[in-house]
Amino acid sequence: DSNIPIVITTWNFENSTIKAWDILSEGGSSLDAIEKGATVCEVQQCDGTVGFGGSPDEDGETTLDALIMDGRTMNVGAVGALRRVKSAISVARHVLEHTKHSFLVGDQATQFALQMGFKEETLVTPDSKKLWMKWHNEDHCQPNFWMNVQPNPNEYCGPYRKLDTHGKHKNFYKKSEREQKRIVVDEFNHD
Amino acid sequence: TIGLVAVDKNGDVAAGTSTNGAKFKIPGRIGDSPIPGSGAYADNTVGGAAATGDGDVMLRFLPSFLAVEEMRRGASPNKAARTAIQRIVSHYPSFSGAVIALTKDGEYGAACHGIQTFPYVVQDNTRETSEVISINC
Repeated sequence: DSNIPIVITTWNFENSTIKAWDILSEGGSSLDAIEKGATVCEVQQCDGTVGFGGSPDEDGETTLDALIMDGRTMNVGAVGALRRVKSAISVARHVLEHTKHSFLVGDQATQFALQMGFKEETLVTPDSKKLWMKWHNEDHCQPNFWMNVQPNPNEYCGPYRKLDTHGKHKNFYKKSEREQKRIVVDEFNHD
Repeated sequence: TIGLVAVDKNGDVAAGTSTNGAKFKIPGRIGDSPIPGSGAYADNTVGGAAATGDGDVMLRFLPSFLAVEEMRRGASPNKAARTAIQRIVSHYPSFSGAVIALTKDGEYGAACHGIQTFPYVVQDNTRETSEVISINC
């Protein structure tokens, strides 16, 4: 027995699920349900893990990644490190529908979005700026994702230069990458 | 990240993700979310899946693709998601993340590791409202 239409979503983002379901229950397509459902999270900044004003990078900038895949055609549209455009999933949908490519990244993805009529605006908010300021100034850039560089990334901010892991510093980091403690993933910090 | 998988009334499957990534990432870094087969995957002949968690690790194992392929081999969504998670855990025991999976017929499931509980949301014709399902990892 078939139980369709249906939508499932990760985490506790009910408003996105409700939007996707509204589209499906009215006879809309699964692609529309995915795009519009994800858009709700981008607008509502779900737990700070989706959309503008969350998860600043080391420079304090928020960039966005999104993917949409059509299981009927196996076509894909995706954007990575999208800068200064809020509607990442919709830009990904435009990659799917208006290009023969699958994946655009960075500033060039932004230029594509602008050609498609999207608005360019900052993704930094007072909250994300405050978060970054605390990490940089009070927490001394901890945690971060660097290894085998100096100054010691476990204590200091960058800029970093590479450590000679075969020379006099070869025992500086004894743990392999696999053994090293990974960044804590929880409901407020995840891909 | 939000990951979504849907099947519409025509039986067409789609999946997707949207995220702002990890906090304090090195500029230019992307995780698993926008990678087809990693963040999400969909195939009308089987179903779809989506993943969330530590993207630097997850993208090395294409967990969404693996979950869909396991369902193609006859696994239930729960089992398929568990297999995808276990593949990562066998290499990275301290990894944290989760996978949700949905068949083209509307059967669903999830698995997780490294976090206490993982919630996901389901809405279909059997429910009047959306339901949050929490699984222990």
